[in-house]
Amino acid sequence: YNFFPRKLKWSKMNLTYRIMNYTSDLRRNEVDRAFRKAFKVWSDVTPLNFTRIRSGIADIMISFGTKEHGDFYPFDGPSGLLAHAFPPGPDYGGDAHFDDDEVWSDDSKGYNLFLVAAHEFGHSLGLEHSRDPGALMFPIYTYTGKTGFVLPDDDVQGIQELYGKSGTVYSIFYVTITINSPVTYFNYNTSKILLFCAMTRNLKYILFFSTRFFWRLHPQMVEAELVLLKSFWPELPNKIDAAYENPIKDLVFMFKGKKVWALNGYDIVEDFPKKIYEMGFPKEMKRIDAAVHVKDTGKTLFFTGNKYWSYDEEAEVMEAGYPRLIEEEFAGIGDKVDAVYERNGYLYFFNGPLQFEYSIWSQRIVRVLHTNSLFWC
Amino acid sequence: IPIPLEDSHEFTEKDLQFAERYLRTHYDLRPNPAGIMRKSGNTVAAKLREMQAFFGLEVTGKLDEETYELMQKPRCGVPDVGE
Repeated sequence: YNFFPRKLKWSKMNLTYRIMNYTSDLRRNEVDRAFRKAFKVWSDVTPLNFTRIRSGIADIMISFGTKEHGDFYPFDGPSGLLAHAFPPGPDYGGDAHFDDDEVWSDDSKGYNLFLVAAHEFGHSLGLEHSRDPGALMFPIYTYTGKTGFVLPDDDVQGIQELYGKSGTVYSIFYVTITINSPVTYFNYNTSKILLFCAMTRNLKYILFFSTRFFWRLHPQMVEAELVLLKSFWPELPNKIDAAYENPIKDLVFMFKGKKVWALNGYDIVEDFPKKIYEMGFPKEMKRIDAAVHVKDTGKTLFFTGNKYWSYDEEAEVMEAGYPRLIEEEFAGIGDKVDAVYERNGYLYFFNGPLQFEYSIWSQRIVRVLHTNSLFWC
Repeated sequence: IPIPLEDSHEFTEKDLQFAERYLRTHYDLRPNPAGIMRKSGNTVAAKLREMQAFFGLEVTGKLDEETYELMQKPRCGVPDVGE
């Protein structure tokens, strides 16, 4: 990794960005999401925070232009130069420009806007081009595939040398299983387990709930640590039915009966709990069995009884054409779901003593495990 | 600007202009007003060497097929080196 001369960097952690115009290649919300994800690549590994503003001068002004577009560094038509950005500083400092003679996409066609933006924002933050061909800051465009993007280590070291590592901010990703048996004699094999994965920036915990307690398990730990639920969230009821995290909004949603709570870290968001029918469920629905957010699609799947729903987090609406039968879409996992979580493009469905590893990409079950294999039992 | 060439490949005038523009944009090659000796650091050969070193190519200071091929790849407009 390399820095600009004089190691230019921002002297503050809270930065603003503004999207000045849009390419006609993508829908507006696709462009918004691509840039938001691109900033999150860097905020995930540093104390940096990025806030979008919609008027005035932001630290990082983002625009699409062609040929000479006002900064005397002209683009060159299709291909060749794709985008550029200026190192931290006043005026043009930090700004990122994208060549609108390119075809921008959110997949492998044309040039992936998220990938190019993540690279340009590296410049906006003070990273120059890296000589490491595997680095995000390597100057040549390479499409890295559809499944979850991971910032290469070369870039992590570079940006953390400029801004330090991130603090212990929790982001949480959930699995949902509910315990029916009393806590005192927790039996992995038969009881249902409520799990969620808490992820600090550099530590990854798995937390799982029982009626009044939850267990905290770090991947390198053998023994789970037992914590009283109300010591974290005093307002929450015991015996939660389901929970999931919305990484886009950095919110955690927890369900019990007909109510849903939204958590931001340790705080419960104002106006919650709400009724689940406000999300689009029928009024007569009594509870939700399990929920999982699928990062790549931006949709959250809710399972109740033998049916499941799909909720569009971006548009905040329930998708048309639901509910559908679980067995029709996820053949082989049974007709109910105790719990489900997503990791690296796989959904892990828990149903009684079994856990089904379902590939989102190939849309089929690729492995069947024991429910308690999560505890290395 | 005369560009040192590896004689294994025929480059057109247009190719050479592209290569010169590439080195100006990304390696700070500055134009040399006619008749004024250039500091060695700013010769085309030096810039080619810089680019070849940056990308891990064989460092010859001459435009060869592999170097030219790499110049063709879509990329970011920020210079690789220089102010």
